[in-house]
Amino acid sequence: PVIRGFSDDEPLVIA
Amino acid sequence: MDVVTTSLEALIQRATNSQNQKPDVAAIEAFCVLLTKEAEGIQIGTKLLATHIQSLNESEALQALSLLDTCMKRCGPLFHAEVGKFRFLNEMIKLVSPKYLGDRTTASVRQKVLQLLYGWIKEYPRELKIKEAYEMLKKQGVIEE
Repeated sequence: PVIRGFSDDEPLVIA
Repeated sequence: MDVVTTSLEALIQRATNSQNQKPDVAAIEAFCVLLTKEAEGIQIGTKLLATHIQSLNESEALQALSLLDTCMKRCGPLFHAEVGKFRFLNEMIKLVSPKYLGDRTTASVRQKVLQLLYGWIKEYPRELKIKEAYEMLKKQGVIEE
């Protein structure tokens, strides 16, 4: 399971 | 729409209004205070900032970028941590990347975005994702050193 909560973030977009 | 969102929305509209002849210091101040005082204020505030920095109106975008930097200076580590997430940094990257919005963003907005990122790497070294984003922009040739 994805551990949601404090460090929830998205992947870095590549320019 | 809760009162915090509507208040923050009204304040950022004032603070970044393209008709502003000079910074609306009262609105800027109130935005920073409300953002740190209210629960969820930081999440709501960063979402609003992400939208306004992408305004097609250059004056609005530049004032939103200045407001963002003012908030970095005034709103403390919880705000730094929210801006230091890729979720937010990606919105700044899109402004300078030709793959996204780079081609319809003016040079002064693109330059301001890169200046902010560069300055934040030094100011907020604990936010490692800011440095990672900046290195990616260099690697992709968006930034020439």
